Amino acid sequence: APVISQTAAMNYLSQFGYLQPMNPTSGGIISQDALSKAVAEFQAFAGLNITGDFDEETFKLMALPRCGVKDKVGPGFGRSKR
Amino acid sequence: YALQGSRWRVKKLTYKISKYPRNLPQHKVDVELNKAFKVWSEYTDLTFIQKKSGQVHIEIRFEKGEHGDGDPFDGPGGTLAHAYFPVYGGDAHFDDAEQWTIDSFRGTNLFQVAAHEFGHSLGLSHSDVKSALMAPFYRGYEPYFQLDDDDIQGIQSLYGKKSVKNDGGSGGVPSGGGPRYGTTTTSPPSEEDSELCTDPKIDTMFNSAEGHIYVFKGDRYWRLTADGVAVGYPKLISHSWKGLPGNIDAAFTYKNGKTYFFKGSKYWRYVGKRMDGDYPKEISEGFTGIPDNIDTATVWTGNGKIYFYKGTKFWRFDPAQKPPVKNTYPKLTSNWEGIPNNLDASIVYRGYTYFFKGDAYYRFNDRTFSMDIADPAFPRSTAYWWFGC
Repeated sequence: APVISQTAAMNYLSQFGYLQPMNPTSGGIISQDALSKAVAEFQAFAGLNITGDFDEETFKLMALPRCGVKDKVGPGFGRSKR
Repeated sequence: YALQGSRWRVKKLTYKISKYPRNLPQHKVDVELNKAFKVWSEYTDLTFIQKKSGQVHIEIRFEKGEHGDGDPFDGPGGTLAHAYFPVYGGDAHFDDAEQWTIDSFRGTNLFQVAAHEFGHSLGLSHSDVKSALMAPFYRGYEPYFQLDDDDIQGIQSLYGKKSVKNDGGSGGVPSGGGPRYGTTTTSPPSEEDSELCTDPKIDTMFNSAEGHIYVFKGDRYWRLTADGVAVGYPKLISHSWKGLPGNIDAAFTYKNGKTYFFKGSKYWRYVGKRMDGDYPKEISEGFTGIPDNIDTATVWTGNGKIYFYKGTKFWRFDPAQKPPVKNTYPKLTSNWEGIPNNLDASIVYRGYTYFFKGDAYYRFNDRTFSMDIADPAFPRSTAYWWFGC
């Protein structure tokens, strides 16, 4: 059974680099497309079936203990040198 | 595997466990973390030395909740640990709310998690290969842990393969049953800590017309990259800039693409690495109004004029004016808030002017026309931020 909520799952995607951090000025709204894309990216990275939906398998994996470093490390991550 | 984009420039790395976990004896933690580093040194020429005090490359701490880096731990389960890539310092933090264990199916295996985190400390990102150590999810205790091929390829792409060791055979030739490690490295780091790491005080630094940044120190020079010193340096100044002596005082490349070097009472002009005429000449002839034995010089992007610094004073030189130095100069560098006296070097980089003195550097803010002294980050370590130490 899923062990984390959808809100927690969205926070998870944000924390590990799949979703842009919530913007408080826009009320923290994320489009369904963006969310689905983020879920699909996470599923692809984790080797799950790519559905773009929060399915049980996805929730279960998100509940596993893991490293706190982002999975997606791109430009803008961290502070620039010098 | 995935690379973050930074790596250490030295092969000998030091680490320190600044804060031990609450539930394990310190000597056992030492052994497990040493084993975790060995996972990576087994396949590369990296070596890891534990220190008990002083400055180190990788600092290790066991912490609970918020612990000062803005990335708080979340208690048992969830996030177990995090680590910083080389460009951000390489430190590794472990959540002390976890039940860290050794050789046990209970709790969370310290060795495995540490080996994973140290992968980040060395420049590896998360892998999407499930069997890889650098996959982000904790898989439970594995009594017969082995590093995955994916991890081996990743670490060797950063630090090269482990060198062939002479096995003592006759004539120093490895015997038929010798090691099976490859002999080539993809991008080997420096042999040892660069001289610039142990003594970062430099003579001068300048931008070339081709867009490179060069550092001169004594009779040798280095080229800098975005994250440290380029492979293959230092080289001898006299081998590349024929006719140029060592111990240069100052250098800059003007908007005509020519590079000027200053030492004592003389200066030299080069196009690239070719001397541009009959040099040296007297500073008093080519740069009337500028004193001998200057500390540093730089071309300010704001107005294209050349600024010379010596001791507590600076001069502005405009080749288009007669006289090129107005009689209101020299002025005191203390007019620019925060700029130190007796500078070693200066350079324009990405729109900012940087000043170097001793082992530290300062950033000049062109908009406020003062040093960024309000930013507590300055002065910063030149060795760390410029030389990749």
